[in-house]
Amino acid sequence: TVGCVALDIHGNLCAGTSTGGMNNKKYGRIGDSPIIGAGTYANNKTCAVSCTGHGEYYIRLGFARDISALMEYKKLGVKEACAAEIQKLTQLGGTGGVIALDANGNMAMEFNTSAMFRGYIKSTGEKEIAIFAEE
Amino acid sequence: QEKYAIVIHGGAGGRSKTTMSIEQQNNYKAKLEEALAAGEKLLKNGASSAEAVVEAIKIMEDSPLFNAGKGAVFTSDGKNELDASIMNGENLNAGAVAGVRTIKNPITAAREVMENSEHVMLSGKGASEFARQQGLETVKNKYFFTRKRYESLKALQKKQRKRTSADNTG
Repeated sequence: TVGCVALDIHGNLCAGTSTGGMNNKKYGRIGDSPIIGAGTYANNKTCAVSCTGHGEYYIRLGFARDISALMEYKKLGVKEACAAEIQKLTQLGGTGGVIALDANGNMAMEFNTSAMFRGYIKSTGEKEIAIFAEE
Repeated sequence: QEKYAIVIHGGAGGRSKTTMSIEQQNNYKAKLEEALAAGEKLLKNGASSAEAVVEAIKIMEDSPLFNAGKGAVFTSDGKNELDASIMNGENLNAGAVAGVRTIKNPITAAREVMENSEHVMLSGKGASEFARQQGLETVKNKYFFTRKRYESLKALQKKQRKRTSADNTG
């Protein structure tokens, strides 16, 4: 799965996710990637979210929308909200990761696996590309 | 506001430094860098976040490194079946395609659903037909074939069929 979240100079957020699904899948199985609110969500009031991982768990949690709800109703920051949601994923037995970005350019790249291919660039010049958890 | 930012991922999993060579790591990092740079260039020039998201994802879809587009894994019947979605934070407009086999860049189809249909998600042959009508590039399913992913499917299927003592029952 690949994904991207972006904030443009007009202050608008967008999230996108694309996937080849699960190896050896049957029965027309579909994961969270194309499901709005599960693998992808964006709202200028809160954040833009793209997920990667074991889709069934993300669907059951309403993962991406839940992060937005944690920010909107519980007033969590984007990083805190993503960390809390990954905690829920872990407790449920799921694995994967998430990237998110709020309207102020604050971002999160959280995961409970040993690696997630990831990177970001901000208009401030701040930049990172990483693979493993310890990076 | 002149502030912009772009964040990408290329999938999460159980890889470790011991299972990936430095060359492999560098290949992944170079492709992530390329996707980020393409998105940033658009954002810097005033493009919308949706344009940047689609451009960055297209680069990763076109790479065999990631499980999307060209590097997609296989279904049990040996086909590549793709899903994608996009959502706009300004107006909560959204689009998605699921279970498509012939759209070269599924993220572009998701965007077409978002911007040029009254629906949120289209699936299967109908989604492919819609994409064709919108002028998107379609390919034969074999375009998505990669040896590495096919071998991964065969290895998994072989493992599933491996005989165990339970097979002796009855």
